[in-house]
Amino acid sequence: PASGSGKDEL
Amino acid sequence: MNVFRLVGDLSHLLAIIILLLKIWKTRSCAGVSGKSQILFSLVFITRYLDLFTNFISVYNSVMKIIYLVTSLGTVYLMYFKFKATYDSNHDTFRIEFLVVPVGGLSFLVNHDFTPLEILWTFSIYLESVAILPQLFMISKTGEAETITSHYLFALGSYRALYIVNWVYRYYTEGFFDLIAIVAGCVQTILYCDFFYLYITKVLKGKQLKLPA
Repeated sequence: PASGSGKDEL
Repeated sequence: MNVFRLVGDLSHLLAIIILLLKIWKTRSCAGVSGKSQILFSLVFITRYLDLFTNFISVYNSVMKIIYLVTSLGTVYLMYFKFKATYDSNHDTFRIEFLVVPVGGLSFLVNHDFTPLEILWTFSIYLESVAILPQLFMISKTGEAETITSHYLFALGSYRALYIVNWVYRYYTEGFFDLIAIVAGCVQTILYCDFFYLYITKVLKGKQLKLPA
């Protein structure tokens, strides 16, 4: 899971 | 962004506004768990540390600031301005039993062993259990004001909608974040019995009373 892109969520 | 996540965020914002207005208008925080509000503030602080370093979008930054300001504002109202109405006798959940295990787990299970990532992971795990003091308080008092049950319904719905968002993103973008998904499922499951009571009672105009 690309954890970095998970940070575009609130 | 997709409609599930947008509605989820708006449901989350609605919940926070409902609570803030309830406390501000009635000048009372009876039936509200201050401990859960402290945990929510901690969730936002540890999750949004990248507010100024990692710009995603205007929407993202504005919502983060709103969440931080409103959650800290709610804690301020509960523990300072309307402290006299805070029901500390029923708000007795030991939050150290949540923060310590969640803190340990965020060190053990994370995507990347860096301070920002561990704090984000801590925030995700903590959010999944942050409502427990509130649910515990309602089980102790045996009832909840109707406005508080609307708050809980909106708050519980937000993460349920996020689960739909994650399914949608998995099938459309091939994106998934297992830590957020597992924690989000735990969080939503904790609301299940409340959802049942809300739909069978509150929506029929009855007071939310837990079976004694």
